[in-house]
Amino acid sequence: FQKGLKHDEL
Amino acid sequence: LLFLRSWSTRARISGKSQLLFALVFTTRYLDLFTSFISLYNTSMKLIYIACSYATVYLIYMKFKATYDGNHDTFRVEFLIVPVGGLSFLVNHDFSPLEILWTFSIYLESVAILPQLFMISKTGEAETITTHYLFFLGLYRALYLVNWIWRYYFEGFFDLIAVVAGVVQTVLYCDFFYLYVTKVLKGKKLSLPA
Repeated sequence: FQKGLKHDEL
Repeated sequence: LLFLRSWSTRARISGKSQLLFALVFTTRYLDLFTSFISLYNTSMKLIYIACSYATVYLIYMKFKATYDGNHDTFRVEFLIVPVGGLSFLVNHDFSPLEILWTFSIYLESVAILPQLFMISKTGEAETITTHYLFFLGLYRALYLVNWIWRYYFEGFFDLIAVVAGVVQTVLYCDFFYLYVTKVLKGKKLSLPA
């Protein structure tokens, strides 16, 4: 399971 | 609002739009497993996912008898296939999680089309449905203000989210116009034949 970018918005 | 609406007859809510929203939240919030931002962020993600599936359940299972399937005829594959292709081509990072996030952003911007199509077919919408649509559109429209703010004060800019957010808001504009000119003046939203 590869990590994605950090998205802080909903 | 949708929950309340589902409990009365002839909801005229597009089950297809709600299915798309469930897919949107599922593919976007997979980062629940990989990154933690805040308690608020995590709980809202869980609430969004739970509510979207509960709504789909209500429409297709519990209140199947009152679901207006004959008017909910938008072909969702015409949205999912191009959006899926685009998310592979234009993304921030070619990784599974990131492609799914991009897919959800693109899909959200057009997920309301089955609902708008349904209204254009039936030529009218219940007032509570229009309130729901208005606030759903307002939610992303307010993000536009937030993004301008974040660009100036935090140097934050996410082109994919911004373009999709603009597209999404534009799709609602026609509806916003009807909402302000008709619904807010106490009239029912009905389109000329």
